[in-house]
Amino acid sequence: AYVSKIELRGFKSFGNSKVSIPLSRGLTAIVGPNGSGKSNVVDALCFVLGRMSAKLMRAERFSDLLFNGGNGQRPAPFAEVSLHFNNEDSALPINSTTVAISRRVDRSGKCVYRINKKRASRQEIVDLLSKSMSSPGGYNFIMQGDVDRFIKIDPFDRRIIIDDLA
Amino acid sequence: AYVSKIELRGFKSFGNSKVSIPLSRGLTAIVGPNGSGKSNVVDALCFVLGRMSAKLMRAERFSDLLFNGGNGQRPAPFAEVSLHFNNEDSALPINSTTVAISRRVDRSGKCVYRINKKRASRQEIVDLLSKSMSSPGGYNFIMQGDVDRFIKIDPFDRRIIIDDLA
Amino acid sequence: KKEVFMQTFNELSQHFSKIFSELSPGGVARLVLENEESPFEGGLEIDAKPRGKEITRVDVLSGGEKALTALAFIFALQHFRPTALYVLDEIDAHLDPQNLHRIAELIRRSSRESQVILVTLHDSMMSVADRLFGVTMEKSGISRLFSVELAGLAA
Amino acid sequence: KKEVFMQTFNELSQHFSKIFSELSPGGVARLVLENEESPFEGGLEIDAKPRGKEITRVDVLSGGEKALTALAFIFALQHFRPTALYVLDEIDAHLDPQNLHRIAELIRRSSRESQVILVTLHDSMMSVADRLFGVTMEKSGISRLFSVELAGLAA
Ligand SMILES: Nc1ncnc2c1ncn2[C@@H]1O[C@H](COP(=O)(O)OP(=O)(O)OP(=O)(O)O)[C@@H](O)[C@H]1O
Ligand SMILES: Nc1ncnc2c1ncn2[C@@H]1O[C@H](COP(=O)(O)OP(=O)(O)OP(=O)(O)O)[C@@H](O)[C@H]1O
Ligand SMILES: [Mg+2]
Ligand SMILES: [Mg+2]
Repeated sequence: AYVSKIELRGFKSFGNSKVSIPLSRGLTAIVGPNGSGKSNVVDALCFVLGRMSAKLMRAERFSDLLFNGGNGQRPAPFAEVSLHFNNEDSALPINSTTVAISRRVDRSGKCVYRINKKRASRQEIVDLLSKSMSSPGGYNFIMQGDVDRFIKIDPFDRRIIIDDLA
Repeated sequence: AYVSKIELRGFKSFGNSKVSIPLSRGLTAIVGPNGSGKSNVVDALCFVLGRMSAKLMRAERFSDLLFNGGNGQRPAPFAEVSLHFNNEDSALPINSTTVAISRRVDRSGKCVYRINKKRASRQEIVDLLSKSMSSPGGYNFIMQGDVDRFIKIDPFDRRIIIDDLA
Repeated sequence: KKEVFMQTFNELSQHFSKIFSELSPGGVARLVLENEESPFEGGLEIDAKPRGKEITRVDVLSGGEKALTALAFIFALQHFRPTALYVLDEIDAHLDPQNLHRIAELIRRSSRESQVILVTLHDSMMSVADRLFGVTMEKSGISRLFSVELAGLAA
Repeated sequence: KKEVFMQTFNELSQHFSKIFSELSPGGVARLVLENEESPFEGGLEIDAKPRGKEITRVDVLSGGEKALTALAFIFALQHFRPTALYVLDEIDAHLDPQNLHRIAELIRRSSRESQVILVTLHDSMMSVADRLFGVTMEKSGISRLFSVELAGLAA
């Protein structure tokens, strides 16, 4: 299975209109000036995959993930990210050729997850995607600055990486 | 006054032959692949200007600054760096239109400084160059990785920078 | 427990050495346990020998060489338990044009098996993409995303 | 003692705000003492507002914006007590092409007053140099330096 598109609405700098990003099955590159919103797309992926710590998405709390209105717009009432999968190979354990995962958070920080529009728990999403989307240690997601951390890591912590993998 | 050229011999990756780098009065850029020796030129400048800590030049001890022989050459018996100044404007407090500062270190770690070939103490070199070559805090030398440190610095340490300047 | 650790270590070690050689042609590197008898009492060091240089502890390498070695380590971790999607945000700072090209080629190869999303500021990295999106922030403070034609870029 | 500190702070502050505006057109930034009454009991924060965005503590900015702000701070420190020679080793990681260009222009301007040695991996940075040297490491492990003609590079 692969991600056919990402949809964002009200998430960080992505405003109140729905933004749709159709992905390649192979390599999709995202470019643009400093501060344009590239890492915010990465944060959106972390968000919809159920990350529990807002800090990982460079936010103090989950309500900081809502579009704050920027320069004179009205702030978003909620932030929502959807991940659409092509599941024709049935790699995802669900009886559907297209699978849409979404997560919405409102100003109070309350989250609602959905699988194909039906409400679901975070655990159901994690179970559905664990085999394809997450690796022990989360090393399939290399965030901005992670390489520098790997460069500076001390030998003991580097060995602990292996402990955790084993 | 400005630096007309830098000469290196036996210093880090610069081998046993003398290398001469004539500088522009304005902007001189140094480029090349990773690991080619660009930062070693910067280390050479730190060295000849009298830095007391070998660690600043990414060496455990001063003897590590000697060319280690690389792939099958003989290691250097000493490392020497010279800085040649055009002093026609007499900005350097010395009665000479050309000024050559040099520093040589041998395998035992013993250093010899010279001003225009005459032996000098490190303090004499520092006094001669302090007005033009060093700023409080040493901020005229931004080493590889320093910008990242400035990005990560916490507010207290950032304020201490000002304490030290004042 | 040490059994499981050593199995994991050995498998990771193989991946790491292989990937390093791809990224640093003619170079070799290996993971070294400080204490092979009781690994948990020591750390994990990396010995790296780029072509033409002596074997050294990784912390003696240049900035770019350290970055390349760290990337080989990261990719080895990824090969250990492959996933369907990889997201890489600006992993290419510190690399010279030749190393950027090798990293780009390695990512291009992985993208045949897995889906990869790559955020980069470098032309040489974006040129290996199947799809390219540009992001800009408007005066309104809203990020706009648009598709970019890849044909015009130098490969 | 606080007198001297405040004098230094104010002078540095002016340099910083001015340089930031040059690097981030339409943007403003300022140094902020956490405790203005007794500065030594607090730290030094940076508030930065790139064009079109709200004022934020610098740690909320993007990676490249943080780098640009740190560079403005570094250049302000350099302006505080100018020297005849500046040595800058790879200060340009994290910056997009437009920011690289602005940093290059700022360095070019400073090089009219002072001598600057700049180590860089980026074409846009080396293109503003008066002289260009290339370094390569031979199989012997020896670094070779050679002069490079600047005429051929895109400005
Ligand atoms: N909740 C929010 N509402 C509106 N804008 C936001 C919100 N959170 C973050 N932003 C904006 O997003 C921008 C940062 O975007 P991002 O970190 O994705 O940039 P980037 O493209 O990755 O830049 P770089 O190349 O420097 O890493 C900041 O300008 C910030 O003001
Ligand atoms: N004493 C020495 N004798 C011989 N070679 C040395 C010595 N000290 C360091 N080196 C070599 O110098 C090289 C590092 O050079 P340097 O740090 O200047 O690279 P660089 O061009 O700045 O690379 P980067 O772009 O990655 O920062 C290493 O390969 C190291 O082996
Ligand atoms: Mg970013
Ligand atoms: Mg370097």
